[in-house]
Amino acid sequence: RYRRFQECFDPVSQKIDEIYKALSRNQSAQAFLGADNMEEPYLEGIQYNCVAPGKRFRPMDNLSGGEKTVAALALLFAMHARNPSPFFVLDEIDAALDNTNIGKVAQFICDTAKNDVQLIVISLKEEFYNKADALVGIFPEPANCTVSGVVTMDLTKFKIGGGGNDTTLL
Amino acid sequence: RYRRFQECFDPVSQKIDEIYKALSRNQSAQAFLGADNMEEPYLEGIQYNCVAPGKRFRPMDNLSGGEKTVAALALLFAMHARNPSPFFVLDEIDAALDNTNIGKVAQFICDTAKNDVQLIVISLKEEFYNKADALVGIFPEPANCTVSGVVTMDLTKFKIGGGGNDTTLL
Amino acid sequence: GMLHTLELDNFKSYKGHQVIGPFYQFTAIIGPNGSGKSNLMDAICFVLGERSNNLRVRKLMDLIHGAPINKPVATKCSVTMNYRDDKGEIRKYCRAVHGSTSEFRIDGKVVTPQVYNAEMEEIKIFIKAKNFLVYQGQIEQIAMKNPKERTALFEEIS
Amino acid sequence: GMLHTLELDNFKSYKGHQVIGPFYQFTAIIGPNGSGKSNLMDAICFVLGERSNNLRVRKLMDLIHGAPINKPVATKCSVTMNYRDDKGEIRKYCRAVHGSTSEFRIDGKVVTPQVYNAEMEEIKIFIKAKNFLVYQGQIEQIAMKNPKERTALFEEIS
Ligand SMILES: Nc1ncnc2c1ncn2[C@@H]1O[C@H](COP(=O)(O)OP(=O)(O)OP(=O)(O)O)[C@@H](O)[C@H]1O
Ligand SMILES: Nc1ncnc2c1ncn2[C@@H]1O[C@H](COP(=O)(O)OP(=O)(O)OP(=O)(O)O)[C@@H](O)[C@H]1O
Ligand SMILES: [Mg+2]
Ligand SMILES: [Mg+2]
Repeated sequence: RYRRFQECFDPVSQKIDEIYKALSRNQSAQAFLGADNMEEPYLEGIQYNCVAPGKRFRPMDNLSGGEKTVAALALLFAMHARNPSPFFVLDEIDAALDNTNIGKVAQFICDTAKNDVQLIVISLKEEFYNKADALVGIFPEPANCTVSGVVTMDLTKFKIGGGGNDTTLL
Repeated sequence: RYRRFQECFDPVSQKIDEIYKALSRNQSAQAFLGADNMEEPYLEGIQYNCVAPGKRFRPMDNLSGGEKTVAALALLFAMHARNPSPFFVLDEIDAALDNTNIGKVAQFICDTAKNDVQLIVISLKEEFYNKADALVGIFPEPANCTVSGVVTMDLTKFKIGGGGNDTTLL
Repeated sequence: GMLHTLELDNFKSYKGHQVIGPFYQFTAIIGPNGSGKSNLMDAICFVLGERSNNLRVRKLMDLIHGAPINKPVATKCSVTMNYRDDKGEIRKYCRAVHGSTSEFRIDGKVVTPQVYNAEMEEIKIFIKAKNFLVYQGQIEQIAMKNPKERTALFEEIS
Repeated sequence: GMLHTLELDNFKSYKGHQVIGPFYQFTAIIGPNGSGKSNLMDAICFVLGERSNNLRVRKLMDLIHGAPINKPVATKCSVTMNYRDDKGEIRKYCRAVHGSTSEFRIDGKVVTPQVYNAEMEEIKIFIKAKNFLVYQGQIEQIAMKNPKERTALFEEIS
């Protein structure tokens, strides 16, 4: 049981710092995972701590809304290193992010999608979804009860020379 | 006790429909409040139901994220009719709203602020805060521990002829 | 592998038979408030085997189009995931609801929930761990789990 | 009446003495993630009499600047609300924390928490009902309260 747990825990705790640095696009950012009980980690808790760029080490409950979002994404993508599901589905994860962080997270998602993980995100913000390869547009059709219509749009045709910013969508 | 409760409840339940229509900018939107026990309302629950424009009557837990935000704001501003606090403080209430709803809610807040209630909102979205009379900008100052710097900017000078859209802020 | 297309039959706000996709490496779902974006995520979680309380309904019957206004248009609803595996072949995973029971099919053949779940784990989908799904409004809580909850998360994927 | 200016002394991320404002009829607080916007809302709720668990801290001492990194810069912190009443006069409501006790002052005079709270209710601020404050991430829950909770909310303001 110890061996199975360590096989899971080690790759994630090694990767989490690298992923948090990539999400924050800042080498001074740090993230660590530590087991309370080194001999039998599955019996006790696992601590998670992030040091946001430009800040000091402090308890996680001190983070602001946007800082928590970035910390959570780092943990999720680090766990993926150990348990590689074929795709991610993320529903409005950008709600608490300011424009700088939206750019960083969208770029990270874009880079991750290129490396063999499929990403499906729901977003209301153009700065986020204009980096996608394709859009699935949902619109309400006139009816008694809510009816959703669907339209799909391939963006790769518009992205001459990489980057997503020259596509003025919809 | 019944009298005191009714004095509170009646003005709110009369106002809620009007406020919900104003927030949705749509006369077909409806909102109602109803006490489970008409004789002694304080003993049981109060039902709250909203019918979003273009939809039918359905349970509140069926609403989407953005629809819940608008329903919650209607309730808050209706309660204000009964208990008029001097100001509101709202922290990123626009997180789940799409661009159309941001416009509607920001306009409603703007109109409400003109009628003797002071509004203080925290927002990350320019479409929301460009309608304000003044901005309080918070920025991180370089330091060991997070230190907040503050700068204030009066927008009323820029708003020749109403409307906030011609101000390209920060 | 990757998710190629989805087929929805009277699932939540999707009336009748709708094919959605194809999904690319990075796909964004966009649309106004209340249009049905999160319902599409519910469709994906439903076909992977998610329980009804995480699909924002009290019972599976409420997933049928029209149920919230007491006018369900049918007695069943279903979602099919057309999944392209690593060899490039399409496999069809389908889950349907008749009344209050679920039916699972792989490439058209009915299978037990256990077999279906085992096949899901074959393609590295652990619906209990959910470390690849983030529901609306839940992202911040993932960072704030308490240490014991975090251990449980690791146990799920080990 | 209305909130005119705020004076913060070593409150959360606000170091030293900072005067913030004046606040207009419609004021927006803006700034990047983690800069201190919600801390400013905490300062407003603190001076109105809010308890520590709604200020995102375990104990009042943690409100002092530097507490999260175990280097509090002072033994006390305080917030003063300069409130302009309906007649246009400025009233100073001040709450300070020394160690783990709160001290309340109105126009410079120390008062008991009960008198302070009564004065707040005079200007229609019912901190228990909180129907004029929405904390970050809480807006959707306001619509989803269960019927009994809603009744309790009405009882607070009646
Ligand atoms: N079984 C059903 N039949 C028909 N309509 C349904 C059904 N279940 C839910 N709905 C409707 O779907 C709508 C909600 O859709 P959804 O939550 O997907 O919106 P959304 O696009 O995610 O919006 P937001 O951007 O606000 O999060 C509601 O209006 C609800 O009434
Ligand atoms: N007592 C304190 N002394 C110094 N810094 C503090 C103190 N308490 C909290 N902080 C810091 O304040 C920051 C959080 O600020 P706040 O929550 O106000 O951010 P925000 O501007 O609301 O961000 P967001 O847009 O992400 O919600 C954290 O980085 C935290 O470490
Ligand atoms: Mg949604
Ligand atoms: Mg905040």
